[in-house]
Amino acid sequence: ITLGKKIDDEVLDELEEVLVTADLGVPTTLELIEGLRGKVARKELDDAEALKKALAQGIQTVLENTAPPPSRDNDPHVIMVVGVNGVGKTTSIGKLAHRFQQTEKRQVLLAAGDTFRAAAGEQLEVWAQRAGCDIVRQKHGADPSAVAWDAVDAAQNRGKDLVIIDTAGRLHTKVNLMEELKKVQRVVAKRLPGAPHEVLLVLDATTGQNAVSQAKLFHQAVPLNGLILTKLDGTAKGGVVVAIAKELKLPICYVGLGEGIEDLRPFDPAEFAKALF
Amino acid sequence: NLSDRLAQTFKHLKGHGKLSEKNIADALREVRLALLEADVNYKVAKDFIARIKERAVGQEVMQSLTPAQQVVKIVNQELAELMGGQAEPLNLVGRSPLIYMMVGLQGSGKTTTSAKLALELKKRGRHPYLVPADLQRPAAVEQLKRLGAQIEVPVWDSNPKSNPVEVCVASLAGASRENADVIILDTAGRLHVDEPLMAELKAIKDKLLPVEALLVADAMTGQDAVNVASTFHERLGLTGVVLTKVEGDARGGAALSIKAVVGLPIKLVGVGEKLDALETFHPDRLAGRILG
Ligand SMILES: Nc1nc2c(ncn2[C@@H]2O[C@H](COP(=O)(O)OP(=O)(O)OP(=O)(O)O)[C@@H](O)[C@H]2O)c(=O)[nH]1
Ligand SMILES: Nc1nc2c(ncn2[C@@H]2O[C@H](COP(=O)(O)OP(=O)(O)OP(=O)(O)O)[C@@H](O)[C@H]2O)c(=O)[nH]1
Ligand SMILES: [Mg+2]
Ligand SMILES: [Mg+2]
Repeated sequence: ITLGKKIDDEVLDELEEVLVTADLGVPTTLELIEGLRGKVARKELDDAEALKKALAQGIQTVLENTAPPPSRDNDPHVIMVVGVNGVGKTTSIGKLAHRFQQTEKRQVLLAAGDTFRAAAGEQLEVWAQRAGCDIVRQKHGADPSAVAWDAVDAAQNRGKDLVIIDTAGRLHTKVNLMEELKKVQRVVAKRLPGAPHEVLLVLDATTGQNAVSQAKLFHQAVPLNGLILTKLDGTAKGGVVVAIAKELKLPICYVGLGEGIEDLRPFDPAEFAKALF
Repeated sequence: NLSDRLAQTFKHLKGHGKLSEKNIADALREVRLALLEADVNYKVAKDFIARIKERAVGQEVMQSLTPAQQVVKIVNQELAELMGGQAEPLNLVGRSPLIYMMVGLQGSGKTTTSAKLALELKKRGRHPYLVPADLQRPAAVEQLKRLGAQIEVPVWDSNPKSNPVEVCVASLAGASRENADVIILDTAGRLHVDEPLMAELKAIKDKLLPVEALLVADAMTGQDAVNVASTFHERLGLTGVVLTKVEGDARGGAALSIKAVVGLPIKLVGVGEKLDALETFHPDRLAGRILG
């Protein structure tokens, strides 16, 4: 759309459409475009292609100006995975377990912290088998905090150096469920001061502006350290993470690119920014 | 909300009936922002604003003592018209057993909704039968079996070594043994751009001839909603949409977009994780939450 075109209102409209359609949201899109108005006026950006490149760079910078993810040299390092229903928490945990064991040579133990949803424990069990790691489960309906406690306990007894806690999907607007999440965190901290060392929010790339509300409310309940953006193998661009990175300074740690155990990659801000266009 | 924002836009008006072009432009911008914030599709919002503009420069607003309220009234009317009047009911017409097919992206709520639907039909005096046609996702068959057990609805014992099309065909015998009159096929989540998997859905539909092919879509879906719904509809021929996770704070613009572009009726909404959390769709309620 931009090759060889001069910068005029039509070009600006087109770029606005591209970014809003990529789920960046209007405020973020306008901020990014406004931010380049000076350069356009001073003819430092002479055509539409240059403007597009500058926008991509601006987005990349926002995504890079985030807090660094916590160091993982705890023993055991405890990661808690949270998010609304169906976004890909359990699947991402399976992928992470595989990645940590294969490429980082860690000894992973999974905690089946979703004791509510039908067959949630069974689902995580399959992933533990596929990743070749341990899993701690209790019966359906058990207290998730008890499972988390048991898992940290088991990790120390068995010499596992990385624990990943799966939690039940929950809408961020449900106060009692957010309280349950806080309790899991408190109980884990009691069992191992400093834990959970890392809390990751899983976001579905098909989600629109509601992701901002999700990030804000989950962050208020249990301070987040980073995001996992799933289902980027679809046609949705996941642009809402730009607003989240800007407002909450949360880094996107990994992206999910499919349903297989290998379909997880570290986030690349430059690649992501370019793909939005 | 939009009413407040429009009141703000017009609060500097001296007297009445003297709305300038700028006033109207400002008002339209507020409406557009509200729609995009609510995840209404970019093009749908653009077309919608064009319609509002036509009416906004007419007598009803220009001569009004309360132009802000008039604009809100017009927006609400146009939204209501777009969403359609009543929700269209489930199709319960046809030779028994009726077949319902649940399709959609990964994680949208198909399995849970299948069970909710079975419970709802049971309450209406029907004999539902659940078919776990997802042989892909870990413990998916088990998930539907557990849900079926919770509501005492029989579930086909899918053969994990088979394939989804064969499972659906084979399940008819099981349904017949239970004297079931509605069979609900729960399919695996898939991307609309996955050719082989979309072909698989088409094969199931061609063989089983469902009276309902429902797209189960997440209420928090963003701009991609139209893309997903159009593709599923073009490839399969859908009869309706079930919107899930509606009880959250997602504004639900995806629903408006799907209705506007693809024209499919939203038949039901999922309003919670429990199996009784299924309601009829209320178009006017959605209009209200889209405007915020
Ligand atoms: N295409 C694709 N599908 C994914 C990805 N990540 C997860 N999924 C699928 O999304 C669906 C939901 O994944 P789950 O891991 O069960 O999601 P969850 O957040 O644990 O769900 P709840 O525990 O029910 O809240 C499954 O069908 C997964 O295979 C991804 O990166 N790409
Ligand atoms: N809050 C809320 N959660 C829901 C609703 N409907 C389904 N869920 C939850 O959403 C998550 C995903 O539901 P599933 O039924 O497993 O979704 P699915 O479409 O079958 O997923 P795949 O088979 O992996 O594609 C589960 O945690 C459900 O409990 C709803 O209306 N509200
Ligand atoms: Mg899960
Ligand atoms: Mg399912």
